[in-house]
Amino acid sequence: MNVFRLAGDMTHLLSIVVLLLKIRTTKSCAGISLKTQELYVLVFLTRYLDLFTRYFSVYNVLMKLIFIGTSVAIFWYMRYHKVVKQTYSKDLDSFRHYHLILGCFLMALLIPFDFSVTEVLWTFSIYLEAVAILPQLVLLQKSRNIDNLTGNYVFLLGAYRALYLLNWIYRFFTEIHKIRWIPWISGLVQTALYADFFYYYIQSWRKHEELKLPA
Amino acid sequence: LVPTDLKDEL
Repeated sequence: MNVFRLAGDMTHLLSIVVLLLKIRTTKSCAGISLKTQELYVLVFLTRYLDLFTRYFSVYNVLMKLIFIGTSVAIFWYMRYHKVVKQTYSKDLDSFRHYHLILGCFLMALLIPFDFSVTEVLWTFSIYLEAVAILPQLVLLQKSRNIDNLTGNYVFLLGAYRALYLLNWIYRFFTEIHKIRWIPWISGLVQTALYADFFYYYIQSWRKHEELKLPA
Repeated sequence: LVPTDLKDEL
């Protein structure tokens, strides 16, 4: 495993830690999109079906279990925890995420990695992950002020995919030497969706101002 | 069938 991949995974993990920290310590999920969280649960459940069929390493199994477990935990807090659920910004979380699920599923049927149930679901998870942040970004745009933990959470999530891009470039030249259209293009789209957010995040950080996205 | 190089990523 190369340094970009490890840094990407750790950034991804850290983003989840930051979100859980926000929820558990402040007992609030204000500014967090439940729809994005639901999409992540779906992404992890459909991608990690290979937990039952293939073994790569202890690291791989552990991380997959952590991602599934934490995404379900976050979903549970936002949906069912009697204090946390009252802080959910329901009216602002208006993105129609079912359209994303349907669109990605049709895309995966048309352009799957391979024609089998598990490979179509794997491809679906790659497409869905690319756009899963959209409800969250829309919610942030509608929020008047974005707290630090929420801003850092979204930044870390974007940084994770950007680091994976570097990992793919590195792996292309050092081991694989093959073009991998589906994850590369999806990963590029995913990272590009954060461009606007990155710009305002870095600006607010440099000016020591509160993060706010223009409507 | 499926190259393992692709699927060891998270």
